[in-house]
Amino acid sequence: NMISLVTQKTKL
Amino acid sequence: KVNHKPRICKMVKGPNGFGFSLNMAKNKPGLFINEVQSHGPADTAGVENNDFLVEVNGENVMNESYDKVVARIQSSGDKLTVLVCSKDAY
Repeated sequence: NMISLVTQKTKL
Repeated sequence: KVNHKPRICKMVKGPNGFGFSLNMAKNKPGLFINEVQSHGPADTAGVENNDFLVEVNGENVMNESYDKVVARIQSSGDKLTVLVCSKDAY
């Protein structure tokens, strides 16, 4: 599951 | 069928921004895009979920920090040009 690996997220 | 070629996508900011999220994943190189807003600017320009970001406004950002790339996009103004490629191509 890719989501669990996400460490940074920014809505642009 | 998956298109492995890099794509240049030009978009103009809408009421909800450019319509995508920029992500960095733990233990993985590169920055990838998801949460592409259906019919939003990025979607219309041809950006797809899980695309990797290669260039922002003609500048290669593959070796830049996450924060710097986000700042680059945020300071782009109303127009943004990105070069993206599929996860497999990356």
